[in-house]
Amino acid sequence: TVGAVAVDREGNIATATSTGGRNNKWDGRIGDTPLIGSGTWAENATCGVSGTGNGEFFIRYAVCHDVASRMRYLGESVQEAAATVVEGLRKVEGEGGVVAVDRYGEVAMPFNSPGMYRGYIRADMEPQVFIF
Amino acid sequence: SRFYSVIHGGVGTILRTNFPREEQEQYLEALRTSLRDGFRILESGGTAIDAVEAAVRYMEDSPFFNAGKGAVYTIGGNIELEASIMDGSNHRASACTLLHHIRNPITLARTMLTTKPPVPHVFLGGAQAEAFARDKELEFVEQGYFYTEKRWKQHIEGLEYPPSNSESKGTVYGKSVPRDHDPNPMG
Repeated sequence: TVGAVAVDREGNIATATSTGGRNNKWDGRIGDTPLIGSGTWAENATCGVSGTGNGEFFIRYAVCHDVASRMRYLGESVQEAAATVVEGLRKVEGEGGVVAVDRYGEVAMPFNSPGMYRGYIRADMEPQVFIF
Repeated sequence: SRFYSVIHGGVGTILRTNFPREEQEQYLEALRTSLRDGFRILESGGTAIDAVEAAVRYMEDSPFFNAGKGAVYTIGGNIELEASIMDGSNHRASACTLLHHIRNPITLARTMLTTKPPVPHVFLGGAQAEAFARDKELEFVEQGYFYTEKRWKQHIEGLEYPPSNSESKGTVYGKSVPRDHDPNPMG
């Protein structure tokens, strides 16, 4: 799975996610990526989120929407909200991670797997990229 | 003038010690290029929607990631792709799934989001999604375009009943081939 979240000059947030799904999934299986709220979410008031991992768990726990909801209703930062949701996934044996950006440009990239390909960029800086 | 972009290329199950440094650098460079593609749009005053489409589109075209070229196989030996996009300024979203021949699923989702007159539905799948893409003259490819040796090997190794010719590179199996009905197939 791949995904991106961006905040533009107007302060608008957008999220995109794309995938081939799981290796040897059943033909006809639909994962979390195209399900808005599970693998993809964006709202200017809170954040944009894109997920990757075991899609069945992302669907059952509405992972990306949950990150935004924690910010909206609990007043958590994007880092706190994303970390809590991904840690919650781990507790139910759901493997994966998210990338998220809030409207102020704060970035979160938590994951509970051995690695996650990820990176971020801001004005006047070189791209920052990571695997482990 | 504050604008930002963050991307991911999926989660990895491989340990650092089993991941050659040279291969790691190839992945990192692909991530950098994706970030730059999206960020260039933001720098020039483009929208966040334009930026995320560009960033994801690059990764769909790269054989390193599980999307577009380089995607994993289904248990039946097919490529089935899906994508979604959401605009945080107005809660508009579009998504597509069960795609077999669309080179860039994210561009299909983006086209659904912004086309005039508006698409009345958020989520299209299968034949109807591909018919919409054909109507909008998006790029179609054969299944073989998505093939990579690495993904085919993962597919074969994960099957309980692999085909007799494991070098068949994407051959769709006949219905007589027994299927693995484990709800959590190896992968």
